[in-house]
Amino acid sequence: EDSSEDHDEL
Amino acid sequence: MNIFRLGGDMLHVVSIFLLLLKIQTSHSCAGLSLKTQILYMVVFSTRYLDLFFTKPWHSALTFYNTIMKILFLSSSAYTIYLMQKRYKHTYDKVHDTFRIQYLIAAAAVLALIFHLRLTVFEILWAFSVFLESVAILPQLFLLQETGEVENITSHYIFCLGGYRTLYIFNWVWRYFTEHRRNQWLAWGCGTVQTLIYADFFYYYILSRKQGKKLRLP
Repeated sequence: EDSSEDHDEL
Repeated sequence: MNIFRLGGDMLHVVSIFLLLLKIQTSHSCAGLSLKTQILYMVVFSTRYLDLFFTKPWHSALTFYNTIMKILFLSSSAYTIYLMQKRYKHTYDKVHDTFRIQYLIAAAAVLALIFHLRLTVFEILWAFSVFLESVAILPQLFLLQETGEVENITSHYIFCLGGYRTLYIFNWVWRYFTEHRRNQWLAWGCGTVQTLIYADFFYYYILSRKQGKKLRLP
């Protein structure tokens, strides 16, 4: 699972 | 991207614009907490480390995020520069005495206990989320110390609170439309943060209704 997917907000 | 998220981000941009407008037009940073601004700088610089690893053109959303991250980081640094250098003589150092080292320490401890994955990147991200939820406290503390609040400063905090509120709607929206279930950290801290603003909202709306300047008890 790509962790950047979890943090796609500001 | 949904309307709540976009609206929230836009309010965040407006709040930064108001803050800089206030400093530039009045040639003063009176009533503003440098400690809150420093906390935001710490929040942005620990959260946006992915700027170094993400290709901005990966997708439209990444591009949008990259622009916003750079905007938040640079405006935050510029605000600190204005407060610490150019308008230093107007800075209310005597009343801006909130001990931010406790907030930073508490956020660090919480981040070491609660994080999504055990990596430096994820722990710093969690730290930034915990710290952001309390970053406005020195500003509210300063307003309470000095009693009266300038209109533009209250608009600034109002916009920041509005941005947080819209983010909650955004999370509810994404929970149902994208089935995002693993964001408990951002949701929990975001809710705490919004509750801190709610108290300010109450007095803000009261002062609007009475057509008076905002006064905190």
